[in-house]
Amino acid sequence: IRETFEETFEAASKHFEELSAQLFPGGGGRLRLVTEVPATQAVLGGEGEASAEVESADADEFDELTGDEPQFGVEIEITPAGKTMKRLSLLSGGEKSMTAIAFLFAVFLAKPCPFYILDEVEAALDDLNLGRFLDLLRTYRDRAQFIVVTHQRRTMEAADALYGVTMAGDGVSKVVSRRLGPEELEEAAA
Amino acid sequence: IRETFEETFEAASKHFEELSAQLFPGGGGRLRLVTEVPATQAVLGGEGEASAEVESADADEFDELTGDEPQFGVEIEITPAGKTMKRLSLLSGGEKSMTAIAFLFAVFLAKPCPFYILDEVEAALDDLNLGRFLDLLRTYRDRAQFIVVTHQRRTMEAADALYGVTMAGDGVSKVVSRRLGPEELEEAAA
Amino acid sequence: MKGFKSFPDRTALEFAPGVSVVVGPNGSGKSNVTDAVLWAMGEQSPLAVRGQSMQDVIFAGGHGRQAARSAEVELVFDNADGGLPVPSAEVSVLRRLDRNGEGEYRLNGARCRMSDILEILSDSGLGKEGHSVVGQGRVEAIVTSKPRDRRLLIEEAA
Amino acid sequence: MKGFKSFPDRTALEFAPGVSVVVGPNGSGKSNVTDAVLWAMGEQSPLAVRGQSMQDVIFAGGHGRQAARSAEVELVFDNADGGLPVPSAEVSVLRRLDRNGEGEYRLNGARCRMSDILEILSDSGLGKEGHSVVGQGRVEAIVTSKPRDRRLLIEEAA
Ligand SMILES: Nc1ncnc2c1ncn2[C@@H]1O[C@H](COP(=O)(O)OP(=O)(O)OP(=O)(O)O)[C@@H](O)[C@H]1O
Ligand SMILES: Nc1ncnc2c1ncn2[C@@H]1O[C@H](COP(=O)(O)OP(=O)(O)OP(=O)(O)O)[C@@H](O)[C@H]1O
Ligand SMILES: [Mg+2]
Ligand SMILES: [Mg+2]
Repeated sequence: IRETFEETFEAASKHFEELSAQLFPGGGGRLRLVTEVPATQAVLGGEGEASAEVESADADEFDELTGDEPQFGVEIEITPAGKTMKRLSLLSGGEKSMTAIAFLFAVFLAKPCPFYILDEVEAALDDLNLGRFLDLLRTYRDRAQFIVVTHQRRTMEAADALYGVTMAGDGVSKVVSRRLGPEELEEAAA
Repeated sequence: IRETFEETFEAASKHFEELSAQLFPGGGGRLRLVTEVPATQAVLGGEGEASAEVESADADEFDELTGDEPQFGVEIEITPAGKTMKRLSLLSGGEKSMTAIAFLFAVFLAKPCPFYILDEVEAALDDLNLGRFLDLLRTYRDRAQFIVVTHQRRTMEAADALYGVTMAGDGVSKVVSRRLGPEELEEAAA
Repeated sequence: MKGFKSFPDRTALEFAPGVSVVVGPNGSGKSNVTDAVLWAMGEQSPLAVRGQSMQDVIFAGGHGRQAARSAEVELVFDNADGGLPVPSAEVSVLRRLDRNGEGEYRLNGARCRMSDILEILSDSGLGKEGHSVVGQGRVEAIVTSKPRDRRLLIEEAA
Repeated sequence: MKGFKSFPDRTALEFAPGVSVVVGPNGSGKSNVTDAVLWAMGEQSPLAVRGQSMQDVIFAGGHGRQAARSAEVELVFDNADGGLPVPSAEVSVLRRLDRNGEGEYRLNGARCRMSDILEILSDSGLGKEGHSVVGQGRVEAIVTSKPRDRRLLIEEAA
């Protein structure tokens, strides 16, 4: 059941626009296809200059890697509320995490995998953003298996099942698991 | 007031042994000087084999960088409680953070800087380890200025002064600060 | 898994549908579970599972426990919906590695090549880019990576 | 600081002795303060302050705010104990950068070279290794770095 890159990218783009508006209320974002071609610096699907310049540093490296074949890349643009769109690198830790989460879920909605493992992906999020991330999990929990490793109490509260890992004094890990009904969750999170 | 590298390393090593025993109760750690010399793989200050082998991958790179001059490095060994000493890379996120914190404070105790800025260094720590980190801050707060950026309530509770940063809808940051008496802290952390 | 990192004894984890949350103290073994899944799916770089050589994933011993001689991880997928191109209701992917560096892959118990495993998994987007597994401290990588890496990620999902 | 990242207007932060805790929502500007201190101390790599070119640290404008033409950060140290080799009770280190890439350093108001600043700071261990400033997501770097980088760190403190 393989779709082409173009079809998946189209769908992921559309979902990314919706998700970034949801995760950055008052702001937004989008995905953009860019081509890194040494001489012509062409850009597909959007305004060319800023991104062409960004890729030119890679141009020589590309020549060696791919010969004459133009290479596609996916550029991410994010505009948090009230800010002008700037370099991705300048975003804060929490903003970068939210952007990555938006991207991951956008690809998921375009073409779901049967399971996802998310190891402490919410470590940098403040309370407001953590809530937005947990809402995503709650919204899509029936469409895939989400295995989330965390230290955060609120993330535990979103669980359908809880897996407790402990290590004894001999360096051996042990796992204990429980499916959770609502009352049990309150007790576990206490 | 410059000491030699040897003097500072000696002091830092001693502090690191104490701190790692404190931060990894039931475990321990130490610093070791290693020399990366292409042909002879000599190791100073301790058992040689494991580390010499670790450095051999760097040997060729060293030849180019430094010619014939042997390069020193500082190797960190950490043994969390109940485990055998293994590669640093295999340590968990929280264990790596605690190791880095032990190293930083060991160097601080050997040769204090006037201030330290710690930006979300406790993000990977569980409750128990967070407590140990905060105890370190409380112990040494009179010997240097510690500026700590955090999202965690318990870290806020350790503050002598609190600085709140906010951003308005125009992308402009604003700072409000308060020195804290004990009653005020309880209210701020609520 | 058995003999993998901090799991010397055979440990079975069954994940229910929906959101499964894994909790525990620092260093207890949570991310080792993440590494196990990534490894069983064919991860080739020891660095991706925090090792320097691939044998680092074999249980190295602890107080009163001897080191293991091999590591083994088996992933069992529910294939009732036929999502994987294998004619069985359950698909088992197994990877094993010995201390002397000898390893093997098994599909439903039968020895196969790693490329066979990768091919089976890639149909569901579970390929070598491994984008469905986000390791600890790795979430920001999507944002700091090069545009063409993200494209590879989408291609794999496609 | 003034014109630095998300601080277009002159903002003064006075840090008391002991533990000062900086809090606020994601993206509010906390790490920008960390960047400002690192930058004023002579950081040469734009990547260390999350930029691609050094001009990235100049306020780029927001809704209803125009971009700034320069960025300036001043650090004022209490030198009552004579810890810094400068004959004044307070030592001011200032760094400024224009959009066209022209920059300057000032020590107690007088123009100087970056190397002068580095020399003054290095006595207190505040050198270009910058080990006293641990950036966001950077704490594990001490553990993942090469042994000789840690030696450089100790040398700088010495
Ligand atoms: N081959 C091995 N044999 C035995 N123990 C190992 C092996 N590899 C790793 N470990 C141990 O497993 C521990 C790391 O476990 P893991 O990374 O899963 O912790 P974690 O639960 O994710 O913790 P954190 O919350 O800090 O991220 C380390 O203490 C490490 O020494
Ligand atoms: N030159 C600039 N001009 C205007 N705004 C900028 C500039 N550089 C960075 N910013 C903005 O500053 C914000 C980042 O701030 P900062 O990293 O300090 O956040 P933070 O408070 O540390 O958040 P977190 O808790 O997520 O780490 C980003 O939204 C970024 O767009
Ligand atoms: Mg972990
Ligand atoms: Mg920050």
